[in-house]
Amino acid sequence: CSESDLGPISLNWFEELSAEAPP
Amino acid sequence: GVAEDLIPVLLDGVREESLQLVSKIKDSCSCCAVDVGAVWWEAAGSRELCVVTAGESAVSLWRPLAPDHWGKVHTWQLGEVPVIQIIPLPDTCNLVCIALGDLEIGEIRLLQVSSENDSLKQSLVKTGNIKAVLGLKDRRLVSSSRTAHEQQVEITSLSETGRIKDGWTLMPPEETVLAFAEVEGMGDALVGTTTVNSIVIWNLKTGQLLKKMRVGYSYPASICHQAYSDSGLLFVVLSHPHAKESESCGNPAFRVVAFNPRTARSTGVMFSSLPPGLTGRQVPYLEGDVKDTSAAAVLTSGTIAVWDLLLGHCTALLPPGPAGSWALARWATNSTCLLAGQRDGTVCLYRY
Repeated sequence: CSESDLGPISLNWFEELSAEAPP
Repeated sequence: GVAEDLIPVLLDGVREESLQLVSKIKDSCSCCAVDVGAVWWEAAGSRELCVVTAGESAVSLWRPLAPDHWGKVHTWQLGEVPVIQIIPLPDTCNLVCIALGDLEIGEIRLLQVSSENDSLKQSLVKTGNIKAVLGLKDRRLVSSSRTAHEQQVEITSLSETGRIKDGWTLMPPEETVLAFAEVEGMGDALVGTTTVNSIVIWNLKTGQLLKKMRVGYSYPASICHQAYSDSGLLFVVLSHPHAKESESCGNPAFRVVAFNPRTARSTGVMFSSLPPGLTGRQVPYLEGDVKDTSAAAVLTSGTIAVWDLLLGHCTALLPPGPAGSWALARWATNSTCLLAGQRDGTVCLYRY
């Protein structure tokens, strides 16, 4: 799969989603 | 064209060489076998890999006595509520965890042997209308349960001696969670699959629900077995117990799907289909087990099939023997040993 199929990829997705999600 | 290339090619030689019978356990009790598993057990200073067999009303521990010979060392008698499954607890020793219930799980128990007087002990971990449960690393259990109005997703932390140490809840999604999987190499991440075919991601430590992603409508009722994170993508091994044959990719029993957790977009990476000749409506698989990159499942025909999930190939088939059909297929602590069980209590250990 390529990045264009899946959208921009972040290596730190877990930390970023944890910072954004409601506590 | 690409999908057609993924349909497995089976060679007779591969089937015969991939699984080697190592030993056999035959339980003399005539109870109907409901599950089998492997557990580390330490006694008299030595730690061994033992086999656990579960019937509806009793659970037995078997230890290796000699090559090709197993001895039953403990049998826990359960009450009127039947045993439904053994819940493997990774990285634990001298602890057997089981689920009991009628149609659904009603309680979870721990079975142990007292270090003081060698008596057999049972302790209640949880009761409720439990829809899914999984043993996690570091002696933790995650379960989803339903009350009349809401769903609770709960972590229970156990001590080395099997006492409940701590417990906390994870934020539940609206729909019922049917299965859980730890994310390999990411200690605080947990995924689950739900009744409406979504994947949810939690932060185990904070309890936050981080993301909900659609699996897609092509293969309903997906069950997650394993997940790992690599290069910013979340790879999830899904099975489709009720998959229908499709022209594009055969009859996939297992799929590896890559999700981008940032965008919730996904793409199929690998299909592991039923072997040619076994496809069709009459042979969806009954139940499966995934360890490392290997999957094993019992087909409704009574055959056990084994797949290499990274290759998308069926690598071994165990047809029903003269004694009857296979009913259970479980990996021991890793995917080099397959436990194959029949309803009459016979368990065969195969080296893979």
